[in-house]
Amino acid sequence: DEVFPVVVNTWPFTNATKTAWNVLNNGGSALDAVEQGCKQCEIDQCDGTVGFGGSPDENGETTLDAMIMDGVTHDVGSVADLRRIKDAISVARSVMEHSSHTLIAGESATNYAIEMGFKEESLSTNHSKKIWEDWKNKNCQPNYRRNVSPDANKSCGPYKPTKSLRAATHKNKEPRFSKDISITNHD
Amino acid sequence: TIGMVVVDGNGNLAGGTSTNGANHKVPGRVGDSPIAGAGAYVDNDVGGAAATGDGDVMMRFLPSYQAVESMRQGMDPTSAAQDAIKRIIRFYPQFSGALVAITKSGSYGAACHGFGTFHYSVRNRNMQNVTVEEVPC
Repeated sequence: DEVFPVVVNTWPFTNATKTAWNVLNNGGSALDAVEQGCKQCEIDQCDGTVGFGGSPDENGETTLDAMIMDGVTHDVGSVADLRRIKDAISVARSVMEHSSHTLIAGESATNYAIEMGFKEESLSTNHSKKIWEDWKNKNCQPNYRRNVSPDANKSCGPYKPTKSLRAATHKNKEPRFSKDISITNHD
Repeated sequence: TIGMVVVDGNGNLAGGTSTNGANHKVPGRVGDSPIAGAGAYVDNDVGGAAATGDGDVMMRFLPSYQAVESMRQGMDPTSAAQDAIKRIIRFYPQFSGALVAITKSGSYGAACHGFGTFHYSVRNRNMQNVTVEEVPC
């Protein structure tokens, strides 16, 4: 039996679901609901995994990725490694609606967003700075680098590639690190 | 990350994701979220799916696309999500991630691996409020 409209999202981010539902109830489209629902999570900084002030990179900077897809037309808009712009999902929708591209990344995505009227501001917070400082104080652990010198399992960078890697077999390469993926650290 | 799929009152679908990625990532690293077919995927003729977890792995398997294509072949959403996850853990048994899937008529399901229990949010016209569902991994 058909039970739409329906909103479903990963994780118990109920405020985002509620926002999307309200958009539908007010006559908005599925695209409107997805944009506003995800935007709510960006505002709420859901679990620290969405929006500004979370998941700092090795340099302590928070960057954002977002994507929106239209099931009717197969249109897609995405931004990746977006810097200093909070409204990632809305920039993604802008890419879909105001360009013929699918994905814009990095500093150029920031420039695109500014050109389209989005506000440039820092994505760091005292919380994200603390996360980064704690990581640095723990010798940069955990760490996604591998097959590098100095040993990324013990030391901070800068790193250089291990010279003998190309002669290594599949078995003696360092295994892929993913132990730190959890409810509060994920894509 | 949030990954979301919506079927509106006209039966039209949209999907999306938003994330700040993994803690302590190498600068410039991008996960699965902004990749269509990986972070999310929708097709009005079938349904949609959205993924969450270890994006470096998920973007190698396009699990959202896989789940939608499995539903196109007749699988229910839960089975489609489970199948997409199984294809990942065959290569990466330590993988942590989850997938939600929904058909164009509004039936939904989820599957996960490595999280213990995975919780996700749903609202449809038969519910009075947003409901948090859970699935064992």
